[in-house]
Amino acid sequence: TTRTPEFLGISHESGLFPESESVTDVVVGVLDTGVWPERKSYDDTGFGPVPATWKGACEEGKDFKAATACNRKLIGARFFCKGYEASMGPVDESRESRSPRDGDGHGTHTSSTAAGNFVQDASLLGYASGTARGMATRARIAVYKVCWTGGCFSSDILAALDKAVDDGVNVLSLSLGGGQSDYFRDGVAIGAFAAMEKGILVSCSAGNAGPGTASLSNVAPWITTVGAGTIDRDFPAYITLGNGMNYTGVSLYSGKPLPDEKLHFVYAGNVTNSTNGNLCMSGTLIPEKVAGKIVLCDRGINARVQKGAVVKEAGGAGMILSNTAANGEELVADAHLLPATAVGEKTGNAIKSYLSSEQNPVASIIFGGTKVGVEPSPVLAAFSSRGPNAITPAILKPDLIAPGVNILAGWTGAAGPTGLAVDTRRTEFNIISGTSMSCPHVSGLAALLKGSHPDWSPAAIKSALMTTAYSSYKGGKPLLDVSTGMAATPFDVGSGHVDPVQALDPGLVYDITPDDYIGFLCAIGYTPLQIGAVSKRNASCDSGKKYSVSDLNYPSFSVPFETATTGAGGAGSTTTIVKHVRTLTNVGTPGSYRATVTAAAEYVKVTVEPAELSFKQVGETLSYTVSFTAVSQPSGTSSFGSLVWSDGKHVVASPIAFTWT
Amino acid sequence: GKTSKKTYIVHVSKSQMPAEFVEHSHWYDASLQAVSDSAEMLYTYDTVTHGFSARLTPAEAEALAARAGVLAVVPETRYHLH
Repeated sequence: TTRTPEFLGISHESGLFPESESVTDVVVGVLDTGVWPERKSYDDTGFGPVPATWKGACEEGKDFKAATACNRKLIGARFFCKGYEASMGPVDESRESRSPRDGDGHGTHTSSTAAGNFVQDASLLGYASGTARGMATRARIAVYKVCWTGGCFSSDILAALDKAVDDGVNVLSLSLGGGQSDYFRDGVAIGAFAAMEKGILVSCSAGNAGPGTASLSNVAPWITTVGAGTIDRDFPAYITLGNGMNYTGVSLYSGKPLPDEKLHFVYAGNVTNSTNGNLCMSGTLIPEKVAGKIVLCDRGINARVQKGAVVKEAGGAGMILSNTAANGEELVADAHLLPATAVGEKTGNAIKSYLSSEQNPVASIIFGGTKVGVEPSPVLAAFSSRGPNAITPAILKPDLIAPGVNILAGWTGAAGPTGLAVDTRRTEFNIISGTSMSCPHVSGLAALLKGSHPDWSPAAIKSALMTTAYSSYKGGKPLLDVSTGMAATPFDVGSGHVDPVQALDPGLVYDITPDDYIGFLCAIGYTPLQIGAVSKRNASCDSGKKYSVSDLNYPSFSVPFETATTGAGGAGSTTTIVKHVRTLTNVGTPGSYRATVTAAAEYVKVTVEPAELSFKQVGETLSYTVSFTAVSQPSGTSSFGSLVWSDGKHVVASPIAFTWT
Repeated sequence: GKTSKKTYIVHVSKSQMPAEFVEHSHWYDASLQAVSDSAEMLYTYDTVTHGFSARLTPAEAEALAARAGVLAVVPETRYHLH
């Protein structure tokens, strides 16, 4: 990636986060669409021998030869398609490779984001130019191709996880999801449990089903669930209408610009015979009414870049793509095939108003290239999936957010940057968006932490990433949610935006053992069979013991209250007290930490006992009890707060989410 | 339909393998053959879970789930890129 290392403070220029040579012993396993191994991101110059513990392989296919594909950087490449082929029929080798080769681009993008080597003079058609690099440039990469044109099947994912753990990966990165299901039915959750037991951190994307609530994937507590935010970079495009009004959108268009004079401008909904012609679906535009004009299309249903292709095919000269309420003001840039720009809902409505009021509307679009230093940033992406956690409401998810909007990283040689069949351009890099892009940022950062602290458990690394994440801008104002323009909540950003420099030295961590997670499974009422399916253990819960989800030593707090159903006063008449016990482990220098709590609502009170913890040595553990006292509220109410431990140098922060159901 | 096959993940308790088997894969094969004449096994799993995946009819999956040592028989899920 370009820019995100600077944005995250880990660029070598900063000198804050020098990568230790021990990172070369860390292997990041990426389950995705495979890899385009010829990309410079996988150059192994300067890498020593493959770690002796590595048991992986470079599987061959017609177009994938181990001798040339794998090296000391890309140390493993496997593919898994038995499940896919059993359901969908044989892989169509005229369309995709029956090998680890990535014909899609997604897998090359994610693996190079996590751990790609330095590549100078990187850009997409001149946009986002700079030196591209992954988060952990010295880590090794192993790819496991599990996604094919028809999807990613759980039998293949489980087989890949089985192999990856056997092979000896240290971090697993999965930018995929399958909706919401119980952990014992979820192949990713099951695979991640075993990986966690072996000391492997598993980072997964939260999903792109935002801004709707309870839209998360990959919410098992042993997984690190990553949402997406923007960085301080933009690709502006400037629109001028015939009435003199100017608007700004975003675009990655790179080609012949529009003529200097303004062009005729039409709304797609008015140049179609189709009821949904405003969406610029294939074959819905009337060429005679579109030819040579700029067309305004509404976002939704079909791919954004496909809308551009539809306008181009109909003879249009350019396109303005308007967000609807579903996306609000979020602007995602695309490398359109014709001069085109995306605009937010408000701008789109203003432009539509002009189109409907003007008899002979005209417009122009000028492309502004790359702009950095955009503020505020980060801002939560509208598409980023949101809590509450629908499977286990008492575990707060997502865990944190990371850069996931307009991310430049490596790309396949088999498809153009739009991914459309008609796109014959080939680029070494592409700029795309999604929680798929934020997840490998965290995977790579976890690899850096693993290299610096080889003895830390996956839970300790996750805790370090979470408790040092920031939830406000430098001026103190809370991180914003682009879908509302308002402050993001812990249901949106979890602990906040990852801050790897702080995560390197978190001071204290909330550690969790595999046995603790078994207690969690007992707490959520799993039967011995279900626990066995998740954990492979013959575990039975102790009938004499009271298990509670709040016993899990999680680095954040979710406190679901039940709304009082009795009492003349209704809501507000009943007070409930919920207690959580947590244990902190000192991973820094000896010191005394004091607790500070905040709660946004007056009907919630948070107390911590003891309010001061003094650690005398590294590895020492001390426990505290936090009590949440709340007056009953109407069902559907939510409120937020935070608990921060600090010794004056370290800040160990946990978000708190309260809900009433 | 009742006769159409789809993929299931079969989770087993490895420690409950009957004594007459030496290899787990033999136990898996025998379990599968006991419920189906034609079921094909896709993968066996031995690290992140114990068990196998196979193409089964719903009735075969149900019969397999009732066998000793089987923890769960879960229909395959399709995941998508984010």
